Amino acid sequence: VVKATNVKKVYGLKGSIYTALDDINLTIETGEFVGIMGPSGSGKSTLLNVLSTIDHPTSGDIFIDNTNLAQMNEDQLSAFRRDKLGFIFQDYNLLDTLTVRENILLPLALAKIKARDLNQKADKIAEQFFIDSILDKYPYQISGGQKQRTAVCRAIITNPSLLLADEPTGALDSRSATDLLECLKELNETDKTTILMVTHDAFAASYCKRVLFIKDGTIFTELVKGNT
Amino acid sequence: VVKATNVKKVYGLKGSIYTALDDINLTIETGEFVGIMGPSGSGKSTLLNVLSTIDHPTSGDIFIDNTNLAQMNEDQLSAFRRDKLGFIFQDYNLLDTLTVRENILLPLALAKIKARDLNQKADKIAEQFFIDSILDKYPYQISGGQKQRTAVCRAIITNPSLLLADEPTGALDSRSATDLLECLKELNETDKTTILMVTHDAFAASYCKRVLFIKDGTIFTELVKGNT
Ligand SMILES: Nc1ncnc2c1ncn2[C@@H]1O[C@H](COP(=O)(O)OP(=O)(O)OP(=O)(O)O)[C@@H](O)[C@H]1O
Ligand SMILES: Nc1ncnc2c1ncn2[C@@H]1O[C@H](COP(=O)(O)OP(=O)(O)OP(=O)(O)O)[C@@H](O)[C@H]1O
Ligand SMILES: [Mg+2]
Ligand SMILES: [Mg+2]
Repeated sequence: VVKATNVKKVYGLKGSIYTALDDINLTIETGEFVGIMGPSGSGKSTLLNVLSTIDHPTSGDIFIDNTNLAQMNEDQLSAFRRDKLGFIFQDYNLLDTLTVRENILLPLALAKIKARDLNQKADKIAEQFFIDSILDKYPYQISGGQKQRTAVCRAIITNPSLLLADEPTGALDSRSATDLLECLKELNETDKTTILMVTHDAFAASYCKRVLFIKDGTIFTELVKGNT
Repeated sequence: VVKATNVKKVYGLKGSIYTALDDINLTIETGEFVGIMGPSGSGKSTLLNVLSTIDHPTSGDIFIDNTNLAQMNEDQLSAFRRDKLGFIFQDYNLLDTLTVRENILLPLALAKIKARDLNQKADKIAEQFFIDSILDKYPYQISGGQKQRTAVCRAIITNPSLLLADEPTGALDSRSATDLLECLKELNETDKTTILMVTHDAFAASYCKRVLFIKDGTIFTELVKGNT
């Protein structure tokens, strides 16, 4: 369960401040697949950054499984990010000095898994997203959509219990996008992965069971999927 | 007029080569608005890079207004890129050490326009895309969609005669995307700007008069817009 209570995020100091999040309240139950939609600049990425502990709220509380993040020490936060969280970044955040394979495996390297297991895992997940032929290339040698899928593989290779996805289909053609969305659907239904996905795309949003709408740093409405 | 004849682009050397473009032939007439669609990794960005002189084909010829690019010297190529070309990059290519305003104005700074004129031009174009409030921020301080629109402003501020746009709506919500597409439509209809736009989005493609479909580095079909 992910819960945000009166979360606010203000950037800047002195005379030049900007309120990116303004009184966010939300609860995401374990196993939910929730979408977040809203205009450009409305606070979606900021919200994911704050929920994932990558950034800190200016005020307010965030609870992960009933534990207030503000009360976790750095070791506990690192363990959460390493063992429970997967994050597909809007701008991918691949490391340019690592190959596609090494980027995908980075979370597992941090968890000290055996080398042979690593290569098998990388091969298998890369095949699923049709990027197995580029595993030895570097990020500057692959296309935008190939980078995005590399980022997806890296985010899900640890089988995280919470997956935050920031516009994971933006650079994908419709076939690749559908492949990804079906994979997320399966993770949610089979592995009970909790998924929070930011998207601008109505087709992607149709995979969510519930969609929160954000504007000017505030959630102002939500839609819950019917049974049609 | 942009014309490509038997263009091929091969990456790599020795035993590790990859053919990203394989025998491209196309003609874009002055004033056309042409789309390019195709699967991820099919060669779209590579094609734009080669047509814009940012990269070189391995073989084949490209003509801009009947002049073979291979016969232009570096000064002529620089003049073409500076005076005639606008490019909206897939990953935006903003300079992190420049503000949004300075990024937008970079092409004009290169053309040595007067300072007062510069600020007016930046204000005007930024207002058109609703990023006038962030002109003094740096790229790490703005959202994905705000970066994309900054890149758009920078590409069109010189009123280029040829605009290459690599997935210019990928990070935009539908309202921002429509604003951009309407702007491109106006540039094409009013200023006679020749536009070649890569897109994965059917709505964006509907703005094009003609769409070329690329797969495995080859154009394999095209659709021409009817009058319905
Ligand atoms: N510098 C490079 N070195 C080696 N291979 C490259 C290089 N740049 C691109 N490629 C390969 O060439 C192919 C075409 O790349 P390109 O970026 O043109 O694809 P694209 O159609 O734009 O895809 P997307 O829709 O994902 O952006 C891809 O398979 C890519 O891996
Ligand atoms: N580091 C920062 N410093 C100052 N302002 C920031 C910073 N990061 C984001 N902002 C501002 O906060 C607002 C929300 O940004 P955020 O990236 O969350 O938007 P978003 O909803 O993800 O938009 P998009 O759909 O364009 O990706 C924007 O107006 C942005 O300019
Ligand atoms: Mg964002
Ligand atoms: Mg591309």
